[in-house]
Amino acid sequence: CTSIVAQDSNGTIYHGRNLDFGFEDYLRNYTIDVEFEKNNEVKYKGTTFIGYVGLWTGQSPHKFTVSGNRRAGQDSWWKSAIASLLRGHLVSWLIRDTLMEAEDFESAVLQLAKTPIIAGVYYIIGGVLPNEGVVITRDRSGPADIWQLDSLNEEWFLVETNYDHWTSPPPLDDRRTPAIKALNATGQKNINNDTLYKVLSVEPVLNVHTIYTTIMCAAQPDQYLTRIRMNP
Amino acid sequence: CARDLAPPLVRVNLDTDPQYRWVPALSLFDPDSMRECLKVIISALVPEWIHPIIRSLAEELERFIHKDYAEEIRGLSRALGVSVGDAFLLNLCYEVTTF
Repeated sequence: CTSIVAQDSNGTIYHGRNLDFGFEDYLRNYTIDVEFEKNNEVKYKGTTFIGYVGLWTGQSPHKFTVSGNRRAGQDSWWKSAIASLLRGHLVSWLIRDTLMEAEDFESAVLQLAKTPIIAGVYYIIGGVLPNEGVVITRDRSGPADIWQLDSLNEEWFLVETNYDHWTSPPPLDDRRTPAIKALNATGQKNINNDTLYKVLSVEPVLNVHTIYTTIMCAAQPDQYLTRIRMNP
Repeated sequence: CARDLAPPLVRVNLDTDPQYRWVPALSLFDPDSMRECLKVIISALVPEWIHPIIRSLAEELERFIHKDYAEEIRGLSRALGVSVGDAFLLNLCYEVTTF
């Protein structure tokens, strides 16, 4: 997966993600956008696969957006998975809980950082105010690292794939460098929903395992867009 | 890209019984194809020896997972005609890949 949170020159926060997984020939057919309604209003929205009740991509309108990326190799095998299942949240259910419960960006970050979960993950969160963008690197018990947008120091975007941001990605799976190059070529003043989609369409950021791309902006919730990616 | 497609947009009403929330969405898809997809994914990702353990846990889902999600999974299993254990395994599949 690749998730990007970026801020334009006016302080608007954009959030995009590519969901990469195996079984793409199956899962492209079962990808859905879901509006979760309560009291006849859309409480939150997300993208998932039919039959899978959790969310890896979602938006709470006018509050925050969130995506999750797999963090590989942090745990032992099935025994610990089953043991931890008895006391922790599934990663994707915590995203749903947070979309349902969190009142703003800050409380979403807190909930996603602190709630015990059964596996390590990267949570990428975007808000509605300048510099409201973070990548939380999660262990099962809590945050290993929280990495924030810092536009005053020209850090106007964060790119997270499936590796800790303070390490170098493996050369055979470096989607981070091409994404950063594409963002720098686009420039902060030109970043928007369309240009972020183009960044997420650069190979190998877009690759044979990419099932869908979603573009979100919590401040402009009607702009939520998902496209199922045909094999590039 | 002109070839890229928008997915179906479905609505899930959180005010309804969790067991029936996903039924309107499920009706958009062919259950036979979904069962085939579920079988392929589970058999590829989950070791065979795990299945009886998860099926046994699935009988008491509410004891260790959020009640609404447990009920949603029960509703999915009934609508798809698969065991609660298999529906639960499907919902563990993304996490499985992190181990």
